[in-house]
Amino acid sequence: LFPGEPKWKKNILTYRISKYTSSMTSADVDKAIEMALRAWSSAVPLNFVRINSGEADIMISFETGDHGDSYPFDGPRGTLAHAFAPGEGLGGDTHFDNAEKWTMGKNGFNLFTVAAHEFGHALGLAHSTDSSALMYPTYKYQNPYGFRLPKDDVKGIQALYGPRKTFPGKPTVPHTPPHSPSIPDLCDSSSSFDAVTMLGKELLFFKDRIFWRRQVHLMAGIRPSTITSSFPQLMSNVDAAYEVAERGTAYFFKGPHYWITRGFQIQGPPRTIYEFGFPRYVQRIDAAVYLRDTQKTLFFVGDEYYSYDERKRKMEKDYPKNTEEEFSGVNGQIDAAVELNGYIYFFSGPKTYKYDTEKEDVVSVLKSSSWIGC
Amino acid sequence: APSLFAATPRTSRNNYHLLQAYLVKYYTKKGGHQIGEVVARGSNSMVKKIKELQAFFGLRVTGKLDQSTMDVIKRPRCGVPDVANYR
Repeated sequence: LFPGEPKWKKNILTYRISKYTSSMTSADVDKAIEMALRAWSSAVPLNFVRINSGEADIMISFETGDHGDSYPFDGPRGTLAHAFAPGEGLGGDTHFDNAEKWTMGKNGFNLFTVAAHEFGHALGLAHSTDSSALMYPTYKYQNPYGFRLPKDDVKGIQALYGPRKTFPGKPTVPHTPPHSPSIPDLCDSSSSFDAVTMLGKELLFFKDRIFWRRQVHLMAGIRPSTITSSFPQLMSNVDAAYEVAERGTAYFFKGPHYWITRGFQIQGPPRTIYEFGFPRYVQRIDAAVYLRDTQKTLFFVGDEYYSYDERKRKMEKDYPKNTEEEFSGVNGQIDAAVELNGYIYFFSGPKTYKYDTEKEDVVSVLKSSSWIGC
Repeated sequence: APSLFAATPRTSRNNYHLLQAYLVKYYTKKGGHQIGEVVARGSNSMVKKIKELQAFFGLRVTGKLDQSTMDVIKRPRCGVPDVANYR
C-alpha cells in the first residue's frame, strides 16, 4: 500500500479515456481498459462506470514526453506508464507512454497487462516485491483472457476495500478464483522449473503456482496440481527444495524463509534461511540439492553455491564457490537441482544437465520439460 | 568508484548514466535535496540506493553495479517509484 494508505471512499468510480493511441484501434483500447478494470472489480466491491465527457475519477490518456504532471515519459521502452494513487484531481489518473507500441497481444507491450497494473496504483496499491504479483514493477506479459489476480494483489486490494460479496444479501466471502490457476505451458516454454525435489518415492516439479508429481521411473499419471492444495503455507513460487530421505524430511525455500515437511505435512512455522549460516545479503535460494553420499546439501545462489554439512548441521568453510568453475559443463544460472541414481540433474532454463559426480563432467543434456512428459 | 563497474570503460560510463537516471527516477523522493545526493558518484548514498534497488528486486545485495542489477534497470517498467511517497 502507499504511505498513508490512500483509497477511494466510494464504491462506484467513473473512468474516461480522454486520449487514445495510434498504435491500437479505439475499440481495442476500450476493451483492454475494461478488462483491466474488471480484474480488480472481481476481487473487491468496486464498480466502474465509463463516462465520455467531463472529469472522471480515473482519467486515462496516452501521453508523450513531458505532459504536465512532473513525470515526463522517456520515449520507447524504459517507463511504460504511471498512475496516481486515489485522490482528488490528478488522483487515480492513469497515463500511458504513447511512444510505446501498444498491442492486444504479445508483439509490443500488452495494454491490458500494463493497464491492470496501473489501475492497481489508481486504486491504492504500491509496488510489490513479489515477482509473481501484478504489482511487481517490471513488465511481464499477462494473457487478458482468463486472467486472475495473483494472491499478493488480492491480499493488497482486499486490505483496502474488503472482499467482494458474491450476491447482494449473501454473506461476504473472500475472493476465490472460479477456476484453478492457469497451468504454465512448459511444453512450449523456454522457462524451467522453480524447484525440483524428491519427496518419498515421488519427484516434485514446481513452477509458479503449480507442481507436478511423478513416480521416478514412470512417465504415466503425471498431473499438475496447485501448490495451495498440498502446501497451503507455500502458496506459490517455491524457490528451492530438497529432501533428506534418511530423516524423512524435506525443506522448501521461499525468499528468506523455509519450511520443513514430513511427506506433505508441514512441520511448524517458517524459519529463516540464516539459520543455515547464509550471509545476510542472501535473500533467497535459487536451487538446493542433497547429496546422499557426502550428506551435504548444495545451495545455489546466483552464480555461486554453498555447501552445508547435514551431519554437523553447519555451513562449510571456503564457500561460496563459482558454480561453473566447480561443475564443468554446467552453464547458466541454476533454477533447480536434484540427485537421482548418483547423478546430479541441474535445471537451467529449458536445459537439464545430467552431471556425473565421479567423472566430474556433464554426461548429457536433456530438455527440462521432458521430465513432465513433453 | 571503480569497484562499482566490472565492464569496459565505455560501457561502464553508459551504465553509470543509466543507473544514475534510474535511481533518480525510482529511488529518490521527489522535490528534495536527495537528487543531488544520489548522483554523487561513489558516495555512500548511491551505494545505499543500489542496495535498496537490489533488495527490492530480490537480487544479491552488493551495492555494486553488477550485471543482474543492470538487467533490471534495462527492463521496461512502471513509472511509479518503488520507494518514494508517490501521491
